Amino acid sequence: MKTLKDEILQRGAVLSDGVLKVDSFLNHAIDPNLMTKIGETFAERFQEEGVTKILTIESSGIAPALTTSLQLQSELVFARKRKSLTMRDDLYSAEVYSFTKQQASEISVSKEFLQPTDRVLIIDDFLANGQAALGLIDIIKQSGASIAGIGIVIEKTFQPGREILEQEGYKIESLARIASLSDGKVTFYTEK
Amino acid sequence: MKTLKDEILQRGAVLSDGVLKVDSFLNHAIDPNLMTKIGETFAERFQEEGVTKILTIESSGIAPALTTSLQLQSELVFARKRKSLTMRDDLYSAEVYSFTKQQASEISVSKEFLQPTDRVLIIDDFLANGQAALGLIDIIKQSGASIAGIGIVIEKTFQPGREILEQEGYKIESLARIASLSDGKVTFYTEK
Ligand SMILES: Nc1nc2c(ncn2[C@@H]2O[C@H](COP(=O)(O)OP(=O)(O)O)[C@@H](OP(=O)(O)OP(=O)(O)O)[C@H]2O)c(=O)[nH]1
Ligand SMILES: Nc1nc2c(ncn2[C@@H]2O[C@H](COP(=O)(O)OP(=O)(O)O)[C@@H](OP(=O)(O)OP(=O)(O)O)[C@H]2O)c(=O)[nH]1
Repeated sequence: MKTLKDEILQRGAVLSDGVLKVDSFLNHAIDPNLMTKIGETFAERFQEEGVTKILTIESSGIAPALTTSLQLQSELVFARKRKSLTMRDDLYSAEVYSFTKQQASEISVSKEFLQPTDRVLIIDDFLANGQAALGLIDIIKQSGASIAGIGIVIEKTFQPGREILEQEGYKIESLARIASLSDGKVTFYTEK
Repeated sequence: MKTLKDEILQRGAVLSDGVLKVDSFLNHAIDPNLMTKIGETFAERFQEEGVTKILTIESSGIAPALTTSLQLQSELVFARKRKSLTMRDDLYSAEVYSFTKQQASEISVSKEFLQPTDRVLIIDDFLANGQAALGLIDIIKQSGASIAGIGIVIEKTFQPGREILEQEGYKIESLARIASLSDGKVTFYTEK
């Protein structure tokens, strides 16, 4: 997605060989009009997939997931990383491992919000090690729903997440694919 | 906002005298079209206020804040409750006290995303004790920006937050105002 790639180059900051900072439009400040374009792009790419529901995870996944759900006119749910005040009922939960923190944490979705009849599109802001996406996939499988695909705003192609998800056979659409962040610059992956 | 009040009556659940569960459309599942109507309503009510930026707080504030920012064509930032991977730079922080947990926690916004020239509209999902709103106000004041007002989706008028914020002199727009949750039912506040 050219607009997104331009934004990354103009408004992103490479913090290290492994980390791209896009707080200015995605992870802290949010660019509303860019979120609309992201939603339109995901909707185009998944419009033939019969998506009934979008599943994302708090917090940075919510904005791109919302604009996508508006375009697809689908339902929307976000997985919680911590139980909220009202999350008492039966839950689907999954473990998500953090390589940085070297520890696992639990994410959850209330059972009432995922039905076996659902066809679920996963949307998230970053794809790195893929652990969050795998956790959401696990939750969808527990519910009996089917997976329409995975939409990622920014993929770091040099990390294992993309490969892991491809091997599982899912349709993955990443709006920006980054081959490298070394030497302080963003190098996009060019599909052959 | 009649549509919202109808949704609360049809899809909300009174968990106790103090807690209304609206996970089905606001706090876990999100109703995208309702979020759009909420955004249009907030935009109508604040369109004369010269809003340059919306400030909300993760996670449930993000969806209503995003749709409002789309209507007002303003910038958008969400305060963090925990430092994210990329939040290294100078921060404005404030303490937020939780009466339920009986402990304070810190919320933060990177300084680069609040300028003295900003005129900030605060948006949040619930107004109860008002501590989160007071924390956001504190942060805005630290930045030198001015406060355009406060937009709340659901206000529990029987809790102290509304009164506290009114005494501070802010323009507050709550789309649903709840006078009581006792006897397992929602009683809306009727303005005289
Ligand atoms: N800005 C930025 N973030 C990255 C990058 N790579 C991974 N992340 C984010 O970091 C968080 C993952 O960290 P960990 O759970 O510790 O996992 P990891 O060490 O195995 O990558 C996730 O944030 P999250 O759960 O999505 O947090 P939130 O923003 O939704 O609160 C993920 O999206 C990157 O290059 N840049
Ligand atoms: N569903 C529901 N939630 C309520 C109600 N009253 C307060 N809350 C939410 O509970 C959380 C506040 O809890 P505490 O910080 O422990 O504060 P408190 O005990 O002083 O109220 C906030 O969630 P938050 O920080 O906004 O969490 P998040 O949803 O954004 O993650 C607030 O919006 C209610 O009647 N119903």
